[in-house]
Amino acid sequence: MFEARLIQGSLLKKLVDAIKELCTEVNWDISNSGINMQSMDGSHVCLVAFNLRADGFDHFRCDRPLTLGINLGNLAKILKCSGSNDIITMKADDNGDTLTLMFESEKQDRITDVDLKLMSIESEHLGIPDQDYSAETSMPSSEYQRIVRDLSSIGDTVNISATKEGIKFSAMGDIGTANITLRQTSSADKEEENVKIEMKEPVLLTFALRYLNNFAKATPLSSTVQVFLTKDLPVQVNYNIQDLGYVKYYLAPKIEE
Amino acid sequence: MPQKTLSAFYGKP
Repeated sequence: MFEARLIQGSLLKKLVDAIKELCTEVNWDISNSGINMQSMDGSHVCLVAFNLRADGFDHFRCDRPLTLGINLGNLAKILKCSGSNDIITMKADDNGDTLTLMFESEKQDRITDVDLKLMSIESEHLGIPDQDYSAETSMPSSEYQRIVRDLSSIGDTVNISATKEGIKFSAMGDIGTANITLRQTSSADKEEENVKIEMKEPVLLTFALRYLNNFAKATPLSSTVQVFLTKDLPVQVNYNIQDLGYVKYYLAPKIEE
Repeated sequence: MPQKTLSAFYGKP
């Protein structure tokens, strides 16, 4: 038996909206420590992982580890039936073929329950080691969103370089070129509005903007985002979900022939 | 520009 109650149900809706376009059919691994997912997009160049900790839920029960095969598009449709202040409860039996979602209004005077059919999904799981990064940048998630959106109107790919000058995003296309450089800041009113750059070695990598733009769909989940760049390795873009967990995106770099 | 799949960077757990 699995049962999880989330007072801030809108977080679940935002999480599914942040990942549903990259991965459609995914396995959620449920254990007594929480809910985990790892899934690659169809082309296998991008990976999405999330963790929702059991202690981030108002109530969490998982008697034995379960894998729930979920069509995220269908789950998103169901979550559209929930109100933005609803409390969401998820339930599944150990051998069941449905995930029950219950939406309770704030005043608990309206209750919706929906059964989502589960599926059997074969998925490839990758072992991602803890890496030493060449450069780690933390910035407001709205800033990241704006950079990748603005550069998408210039080109399809972006060069991201970290040097002691800062972190530079450059795009080139038919209409011209654009560079956006972020420098470290410390003057913002709130700590999360600052840009922090920790560089161990200069690094330059090229990525498809289409994916980086897609990662920005997680902006409503967190006020900050961390971008980890490592020489010759995928970029990691992390959004921490306060008191609940994280969603992380990985994207393979483009390589010169 | 070509792009390797993630399996080229990360192995099986």
